[in-house]
Amino acid sequence: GSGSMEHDEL
Amino acid sequence: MNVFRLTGDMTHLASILVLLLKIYATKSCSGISLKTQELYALVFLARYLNLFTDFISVYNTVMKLVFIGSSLAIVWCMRMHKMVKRSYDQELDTFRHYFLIAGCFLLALLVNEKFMFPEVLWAFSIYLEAVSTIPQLVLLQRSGNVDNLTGQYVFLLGAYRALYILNWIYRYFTEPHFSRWIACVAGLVQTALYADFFYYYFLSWKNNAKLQLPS
Repeated sequence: GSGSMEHDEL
Repeated sequence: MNVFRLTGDMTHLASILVLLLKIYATKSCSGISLKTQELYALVFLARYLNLFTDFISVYNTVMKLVFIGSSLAIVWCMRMHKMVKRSYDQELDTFRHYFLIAGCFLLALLVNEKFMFPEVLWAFSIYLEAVSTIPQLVLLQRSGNVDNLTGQYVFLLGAYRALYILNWIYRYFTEPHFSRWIACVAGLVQTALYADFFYYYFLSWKNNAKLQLPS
């Protein structure tokens, strides 16, 4: 998804 | 990935390894709050639902599995392992953590990035993590003296989120559309809750004395 929405952090 | 986030994740992992070491080496969970461990297991289960749907990286997947697996193993150990559960401070670990769960879920329904099931659960996990250490801090104040491994566990647990705050500041200045205000505000609250523990932990380190929290 878009950078801001995707939760790429733990 | 930046150095603050990587160091934060390693500090978080270290806190879990120290806790596992304490339970395994001493066969005791004295000074550890089962309620905080249960809240953390809930935090990871609610936050890592996308474990099998959104692949981000091998690192991300492996760490999620480690966090979920270790938190469930610790809760199981404290509830079922006959040696360990005998040392559980049941009469001191009495914080009503169900209120924390209910309050965080209500807040997540009201304040989230998008009113969708996964996003509400994600916000719930962020709010719940911010307050999940309260039962543990209350237990430490009640139990007076704190053994070294427990003190190190709580210190590392608090330090990891402080490193995440540096990570969010770094990402804010380096990524154009970066906005993590929910995680950032909750992270500040979470770290602030450790303020007095950090103070007494620093004193015990400076004076080379036993960690004592004023009851």
